[in-house]
Amino acid sequence: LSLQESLLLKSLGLSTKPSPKSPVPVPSVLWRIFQKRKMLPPTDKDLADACRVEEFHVPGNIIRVFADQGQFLHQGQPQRLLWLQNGLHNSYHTSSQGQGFELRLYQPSRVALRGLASHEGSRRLLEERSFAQLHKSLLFNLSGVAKDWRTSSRNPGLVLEISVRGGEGGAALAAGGLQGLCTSIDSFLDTSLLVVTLSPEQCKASRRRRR
Amino acid sequence: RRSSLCKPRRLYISFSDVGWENWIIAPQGYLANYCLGECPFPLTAELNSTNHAILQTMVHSLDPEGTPQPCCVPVRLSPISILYYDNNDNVVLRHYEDMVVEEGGC
Repeated sequence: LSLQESLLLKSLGLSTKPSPKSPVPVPSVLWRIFQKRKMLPPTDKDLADACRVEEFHVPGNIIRVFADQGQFLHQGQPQRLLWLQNGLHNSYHTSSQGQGFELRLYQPSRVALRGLASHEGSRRLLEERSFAQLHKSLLFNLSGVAKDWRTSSRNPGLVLEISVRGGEGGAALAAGGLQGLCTSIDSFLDTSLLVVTLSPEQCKASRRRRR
Repeated sequence: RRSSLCKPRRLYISFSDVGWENWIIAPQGYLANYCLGECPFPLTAELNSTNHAILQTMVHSLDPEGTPQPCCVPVRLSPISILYYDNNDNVVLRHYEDMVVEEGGC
């Protein structure tokens, strides 16, 4: 890198010039935030606080999305999910055989989590829904559950189960395998982590007083 | 003569010019601008001057060799946001303060 380029990168808080290998699509949440700031009227532009993410009501100037890295998990192992999102907004996923699905969200006790499904008795059902087509995203209000996550030791996580609706599983098995059904919903299970950080160098508390 | 007064001048920064187009997703570039121009005595209101600048122009008018004119500097700046890939192919949105000169002053 030329001296100028490395100094410019440094001023932007980057130690090296990134070299993406397989760029992923821009997550819609970031694109929306970016566009919203870009579309601010010129008179309001300087009012936008570069050191606060209004969308999440937190201080921060860097929003980073870690794309789903769970594919390498061994098939059949439970996959940790942070967000259930229909991969393509406004498109409708139906299972190839037209079966419906049931979705249940549990809060396991700490012991149950170690064994997961093996301790069904010691988990509390939080949500139950059935669907044949998944429209947009499924949103759950977890504020009640999250309240007691204040200390990490009390956060046993949540267990999400998606199963074939009622007796249709047996028919599906006969028709050629439960696995086929599950692959049809696989395409929209996604795990992504969005992290907001505040870079102290670029968000200096003591600002040069402006006139 | 008016155009020589202190005010923002157009400066467009193109990220592809510095070879960053493969990791910066958006924008491709942006108008950063810069300040340039005179701060002559008497300073007019549009020059956003500080009291000190008013004083300095007065002294400059009396002793041009000894005391220079006040500086022409940015007085209102706005942030920009940049979307880019980091080294692990994650998408990052980063806001940078004071990246666009909206207004200049003495």
